[in-house]
Amino acid sequence: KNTQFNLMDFYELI
Amino acid sequence: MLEGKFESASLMKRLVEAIKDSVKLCNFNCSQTKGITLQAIDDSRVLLISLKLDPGCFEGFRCDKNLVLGLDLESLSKVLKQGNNEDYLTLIAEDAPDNLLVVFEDPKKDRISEFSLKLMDIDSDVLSIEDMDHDCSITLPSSDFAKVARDMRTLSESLQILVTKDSVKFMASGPIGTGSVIIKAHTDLKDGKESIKIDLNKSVNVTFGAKYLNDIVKASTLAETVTIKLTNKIPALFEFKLQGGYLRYYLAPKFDE
Repeated sequence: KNTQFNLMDFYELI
Repeated sequence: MLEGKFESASLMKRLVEAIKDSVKLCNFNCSQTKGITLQAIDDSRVLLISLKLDPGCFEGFRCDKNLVLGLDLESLSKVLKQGNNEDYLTLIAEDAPDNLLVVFEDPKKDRISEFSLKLMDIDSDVLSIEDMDHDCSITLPSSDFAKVARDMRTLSESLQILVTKDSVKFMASGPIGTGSVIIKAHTDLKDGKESIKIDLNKSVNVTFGAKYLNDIVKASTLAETVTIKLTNKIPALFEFKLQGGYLRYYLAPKFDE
């Protein structure tokens, strides 16, 4: 099953 | 005061149509040196949009003080539809604006339409995205990519992209069956924009939500080619170059659970 990554897992909040 | 005049309204009309289904509320940042920039993330936090319109994108651009214009893209779209593609479009805002003035001028100058759009305070997350090296970069006609994304969505909610040295394979597998499209690198000597270029450091196998890809390809009206930068397990970059700027989409991949 494919699950969707979240961009917050990669990038930091400024 | 901000005054940005576009040679034709069509660029702004196409830009808003390309992003309004992904994000509803956006802050447009305006500055004399950078022109207009925007970063917005969709509600599911899977797709990020980054827009840059350098002052060179405008026929005339003046911004005395840095401004943030909080806009509802649905509303902006309604206003932009009032103008014709060939009209001059000017965006005007005061230094501490409550409204954005949108002015269309018929190139023959016999008709001027003016709309005032209410601005909003939008609290939005801003993410730091640094330029990074990707495992591969593909440049292809944006209409070709749009067709693959739209066609394959009818088969599956996910689209798998496999990149090897000289080909890109798109694969979808769903309840009615499976499908694949392979495109190979080639150089079109007559029309460079029809070429397909693949630069590969490492082969890539990534899967994306077909819904998001279908949102991204709405930008294919803005540029004849799209550059896709992929790395395994890292958000992909889809770039549509504009004259003096860009529209970029960053899309998080899916992963096997």
